[in-house]
Amino acid sequence: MLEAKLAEAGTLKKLLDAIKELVTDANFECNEEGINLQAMDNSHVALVAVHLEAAGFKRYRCDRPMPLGVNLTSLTKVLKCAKDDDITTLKAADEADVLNLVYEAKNSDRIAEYDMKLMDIDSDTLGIPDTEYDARVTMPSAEFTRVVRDLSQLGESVRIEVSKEGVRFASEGEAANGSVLMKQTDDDEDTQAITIEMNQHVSLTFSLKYLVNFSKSASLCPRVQLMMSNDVPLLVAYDFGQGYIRYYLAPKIGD
Amino acid sequence: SLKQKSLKSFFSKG
Repeated sequence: MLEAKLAEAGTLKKLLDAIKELVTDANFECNEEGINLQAMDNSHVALVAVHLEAAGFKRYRCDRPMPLGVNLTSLTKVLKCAKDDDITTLKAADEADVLNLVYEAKNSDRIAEYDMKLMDIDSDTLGIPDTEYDARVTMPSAEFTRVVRDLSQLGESVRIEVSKEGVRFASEGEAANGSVLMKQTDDDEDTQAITIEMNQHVSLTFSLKYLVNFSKSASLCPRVQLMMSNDVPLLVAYDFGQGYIRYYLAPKIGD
Repeated sequence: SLKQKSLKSFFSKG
């Protein structure tokens, strides 16, 4: 069986917000180390990988590995019934077709209980190769959100170029072009810092609508990392205290 | 022109 007690429903809500527009159904793979989810969008352009560590829960017990097939729209509805600071317990028996969610109010005696149907999901888990990336950019997640949102007003794609100068995001639209250069900052310790580690110059083009989607994870984590090598998928990584959410995005490449 | 690649051409089925 699974029993996982989270300090706050808000963490799960934010996580769902960050993936629900990319994927509709996903298996939450539970084992003694924690909960993992890997899912691709319908067009096979983007992949999201989530990990929640067992140690990050107030209480965690999973006797044997079990997949929980979840419709994310349904889970979003059930989570809306929780207050952000409710203590939240997820429970499922072995071979169960129901996920039980219990919300305990922090400052009152309210206890709410919900049961949600689980489903069988055929998921083809992809093997993601360990990659040595040529460039790693670390920046405030809010800045990343802003730049992709701004450029998505202009065009469909963004070219991301990393050089010693900094990281440049450029988009060409029918009516307007735009580019944003973010220079490396001196003070690495500053939470507003932009740091660039680079073996070689990289230049890649991606669909902006996916990046706008990924950037919703800014609510989970103040920093984001972009990992890039020429002609391979971009990795957008948000590490928060209890785990991580990582997105992979296939590039657009010339014929 | 640029073509959108699929992730399946980069990642193997595990």
